Amino acid sequence: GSSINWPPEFHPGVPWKGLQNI
Amino acid sequence: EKSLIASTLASASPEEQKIMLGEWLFPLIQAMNPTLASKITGMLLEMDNSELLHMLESPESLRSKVDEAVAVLQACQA
Repeated sequence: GSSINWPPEFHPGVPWKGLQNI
Repeated sequence: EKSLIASTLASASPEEQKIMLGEWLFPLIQAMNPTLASKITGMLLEMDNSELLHMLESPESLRSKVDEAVAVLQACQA
């Protein structure tokens, strides 16, 4: 199937994509 | 240590609070599940900060949430 973009992965030191949803 | 975490969070913006909680939680989660740690952390960060703080203070609570997150992720990927 298609790739799933959820959940946004968290990597230390890298801006977290999930912040766009807050 | 608890009050330090709480006071540090209180002085940060909502975005900074999530980043800090993620930075604190990630190594703990990575120790439990190195493969899915990035996704588990991202998933747990969608919860309330108060719940995330509780997980930082309670290894049992963190482990149960990590187990839940792994089950959800595996269901999504199946």
